Amino acid sequence: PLPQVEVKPGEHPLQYTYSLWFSRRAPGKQATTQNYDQNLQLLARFASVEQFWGYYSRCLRPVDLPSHSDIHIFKDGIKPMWEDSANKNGGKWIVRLRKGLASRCWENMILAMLGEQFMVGDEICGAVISVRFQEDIISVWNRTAQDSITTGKIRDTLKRVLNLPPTTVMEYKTHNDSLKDHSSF
Amino acid sequence: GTRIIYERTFLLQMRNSPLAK
Repeated sequence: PLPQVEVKPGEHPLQYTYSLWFSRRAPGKQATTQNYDQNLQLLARFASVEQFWGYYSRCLRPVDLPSHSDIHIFKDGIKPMWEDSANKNGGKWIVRLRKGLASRCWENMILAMLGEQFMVGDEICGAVISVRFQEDIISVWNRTAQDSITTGKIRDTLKRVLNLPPTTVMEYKTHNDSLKDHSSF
Repeated sequence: GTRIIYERTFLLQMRNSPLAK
């Protein structure tokens, strides 16, 4: 286990410590658990609002990233993989965005998660922005796919904080189904 | 237990904090 992240005097602590991960898949290459794991890089960990902005300001925006890149912000100790014990019974809300919306929506998503706006206790595991050729995808992972009250609350909060057009399609997928069909989206 | 909740506007203000580097 990694050492605890220190919150310095004057900083505003977050409810949880988070890890910032980056991954990029070679286009056209079949995604497997093994190469996904190998491509996953831990960039930073943060436990306060100030530490988050310090890293985020130096991070590229989704709009600047090449296709097939993913940024993951997960609670410390949870690896952004379906197989992680926190994720294995979980699932995710998937929001597909047309190009041009991702940077704003992603920032709103992160701020809602760090600020504990979802009000679902420990259910949220993390969030991912996936930059693809024709669209960008935000997904929010939670622990218990079968808990429809929680997943409903997450959907409603997501709709509110992302401020999406009412026509935006949102889809829930269990990680178990993703494992079975070997595809994330 | 108690949760540490922050509003979006507050978090956005903190972006320019001298401690945020």
